[in-house]
Amino acid sequence: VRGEQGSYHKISIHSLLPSKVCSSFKESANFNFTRLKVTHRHGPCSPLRSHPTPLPEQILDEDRSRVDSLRRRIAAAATSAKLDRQRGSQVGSKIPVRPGSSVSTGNYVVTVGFGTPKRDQTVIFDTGSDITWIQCQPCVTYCYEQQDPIFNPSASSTYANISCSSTYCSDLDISGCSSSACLYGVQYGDNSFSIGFFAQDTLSLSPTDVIPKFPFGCGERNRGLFGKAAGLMGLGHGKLSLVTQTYQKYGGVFAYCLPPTSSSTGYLTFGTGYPSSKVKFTPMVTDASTPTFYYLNLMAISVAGQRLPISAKVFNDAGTIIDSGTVITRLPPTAYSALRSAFRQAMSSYKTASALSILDTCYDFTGHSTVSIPTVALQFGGGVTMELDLSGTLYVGSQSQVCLAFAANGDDSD
Amino acid sequence: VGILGNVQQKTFNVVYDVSKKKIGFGPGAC
Repeated sequence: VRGEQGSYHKISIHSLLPSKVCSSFKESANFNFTRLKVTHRHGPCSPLRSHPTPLPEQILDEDRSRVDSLRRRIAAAATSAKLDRQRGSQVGSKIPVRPGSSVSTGNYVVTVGFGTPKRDQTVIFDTGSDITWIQCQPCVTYCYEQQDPIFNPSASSTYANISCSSTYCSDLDISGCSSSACLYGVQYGDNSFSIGFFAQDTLSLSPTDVIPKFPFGCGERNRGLFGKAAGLMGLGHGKLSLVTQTYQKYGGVFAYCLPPTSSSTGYLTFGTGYPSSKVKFTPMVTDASTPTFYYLNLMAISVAGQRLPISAKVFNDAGTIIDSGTVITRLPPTAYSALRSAFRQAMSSYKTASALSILDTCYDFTGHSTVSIPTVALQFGGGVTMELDLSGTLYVGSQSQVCLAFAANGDDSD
Repeated sequence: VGILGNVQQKTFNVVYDVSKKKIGFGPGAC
């Protein structure tokens, strides 16, 4: 219900709480474009659902590691255009792993097929990194437990290692060489990592949408917070990402919808056939020193229909990236302070609750059947306004701890 | 750097068009 006291969501408390039952998005029978089902990796719709489900604060703590990694990477790029390439000679022993050289975690997964015949692998999809990788047999050093059978490259008739002399190999941030086979390494902000052979094989996004000779990492030494996912799909803007590698086929176009709860499903599409109704566009900005990331221009924030008094310079100085793998939006402190103040004022009739990890504006809705939450809107360059869904405004720990789902950076220049 | 995280993107059709250098948002998509 909108329009009360400006612009508010009026909702049932129960709609905020996660369900234990999957409520799948209704799919039309036929699409003329590639469409994958997106699920939250910890929810009941996920093929990877784990027991026990991580606590909300655990997910936020992992998110803090990812954001620290993003900051380090962007800061490092500002002083050094490119990381030195290192050469090693053995899988898992000579490739240097560098904190913050890439970024990971993320909570949304899709299932795609690798090899011939294809083997389904459920992977995390991530617009904040480039390299697609999966765990591979024989797991020369070690693999973590995953839901799907671990991919066996020797059983695929189309698998081939990439040569050390290939441009694919020189495009890797971290690479090595073993008997002329190219080795890759990725390490993420939470110290998760994958190391193995950089290879090519057929990637099946759907039964009819097949990408031959797709370059990906075949991981022989993998460890970290990937849950039971088989690996990761890199949808960044860099040379080796799925988006760039399929540019001729899909024109560099992809789209996704992240579901409102962990018990519902969304989609990931490739190509121009995405659902186009009501879509408004803002300019995509790129930075040569950090080509992986998609930047956009955040200009202003509104709460309950009232634009907050934040100078555009505050947003311009920092810059903004969009990332499917970061959970909570981070704002310059000046902007976050204004948002928090306006939100707290609009929520002054509710009992406050203690902070939840990085979230400092929380409410206890115990005893309430419905609540009214002020709408939050983000305004981007080109006059595009994104009025957030309620699921995009709040982060629910429990009914007694529901928090504003924003956090601040360290300082305005961060 | 500011980061637009995945909570805030929920239910939007988020469109990346690298060739036209634009990012789109469509509400209520899922």
